[in-house]
Amino acid sequence: HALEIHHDEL
Amino acid sequence: MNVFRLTGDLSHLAAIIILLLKIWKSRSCAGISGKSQILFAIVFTTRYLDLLTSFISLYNTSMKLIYVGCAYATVYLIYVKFRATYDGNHDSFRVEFLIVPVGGLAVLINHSFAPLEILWTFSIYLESVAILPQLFMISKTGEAETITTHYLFCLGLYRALYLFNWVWRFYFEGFFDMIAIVAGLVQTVLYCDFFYLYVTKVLKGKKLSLPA
Repeated sequence: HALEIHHDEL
Repeated sequence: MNVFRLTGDLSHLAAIIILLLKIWKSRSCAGISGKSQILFAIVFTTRYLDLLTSFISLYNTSMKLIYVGCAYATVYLIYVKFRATYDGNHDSFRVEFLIVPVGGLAVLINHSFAPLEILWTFSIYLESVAILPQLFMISKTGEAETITTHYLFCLGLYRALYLFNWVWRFYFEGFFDMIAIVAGLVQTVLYCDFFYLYVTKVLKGKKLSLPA
């Protein structure tokens, strides 16, 4: 599975 | 969350509110680039599609909703409600020269070749140059209302504060996002000339006007 990328910034 | 990130977000919010209030109170969008505002609406729309897929925090979700809502409200005020005051002749920057290369770059250089991720990358690249139509308009007319310069200052300050935030996060969390950092640097550099004029003129009570 493709890595899950988290963008926590606005 | 650190102090730079929070003040950066608040500065961004202040910029957006200043612009909305300026247009609303003066019943006019003279001197404001509608094209830049459309680009910002595209930026927020393509970046915050993750509202539908992931939840980070109440702060995160509410700020995203406010940013998107205000962006569309600003576009509505410029192109519908106060359309008669919109200075289209001076807002002549060709946005396709930004959108097309930025779209190409987002497809080529991204963290992962997935639709949402490419759109996120596109929004990061586009945000870094979205203010260009506004700066172009000011250079064309040779002046800007003081309230417009406050808007631009808050918008530039937000990105500068994010740079400090990334330095902080790199040292204390080992976190860094190369795409966001490079685009953020580009974006901040674009404001440098304006920052100089803001400090040397506007803060000394003079109107921002460029030499002919």
